[in-house]
Amino acid sequence: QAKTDLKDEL
Amino acid sequence: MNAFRLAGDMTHLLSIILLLLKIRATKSCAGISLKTQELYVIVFMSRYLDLFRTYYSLYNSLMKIIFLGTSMCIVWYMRSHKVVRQTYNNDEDTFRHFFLVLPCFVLALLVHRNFTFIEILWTFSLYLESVAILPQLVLLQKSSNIDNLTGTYVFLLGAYRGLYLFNWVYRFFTENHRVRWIPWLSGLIQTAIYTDFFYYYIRSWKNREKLKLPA
Repeated sequence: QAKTDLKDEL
Repeated sequence: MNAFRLAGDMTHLLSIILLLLKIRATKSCAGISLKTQELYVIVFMSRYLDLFRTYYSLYNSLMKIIFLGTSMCIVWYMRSHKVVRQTYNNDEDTFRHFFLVLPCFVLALLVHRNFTFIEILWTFSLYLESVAILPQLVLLQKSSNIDNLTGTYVFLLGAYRGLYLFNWVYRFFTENHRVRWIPWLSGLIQTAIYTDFFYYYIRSWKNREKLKLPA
């Protein structure tokens, strides 16, 4: 889930 | 990670490093809007709250620390450095940037994906970043003489989010086909605000003439 909501971006 | 996003992050990093070098080398921040720099500190602080909570990768954590550190360093230089702060033109940097912070925060309270502390601040940071450049663009319109480093800084800062748009298209088709209106629209508006600047910047570059924005 975390991966998909773009939170892994800057 | 994809090429678009890496290019976007590197462009963003380059813009900030360029600005920091300009201020350090010339000991001047003429033509730079302190308000835009302050807005960016708020953007990074509200977006990178999860820095110590969620670990994605060394790259991700490192870049967050670099962005936070350099943006605060730039604000410190412009506010407190004995030489640099003399070169800050307060009465030209007139944009009431708190008129941007409040509406973005209220909008984040109204339009978000989940009503949690982290999510609201993350959404707020996206909305605020999309308008954070406005004080700088207003200042550039007043500047009769925009130096190359400042022009290049603004160009790179605008280009990075444009590259992120490609990154989102790529991720949509290669990952899970999830629609993400909030980052997408914020990024689109952010990039659209630069179109005017991009036009004059590219034209001045092609015609080898000084960059001048119409008042």
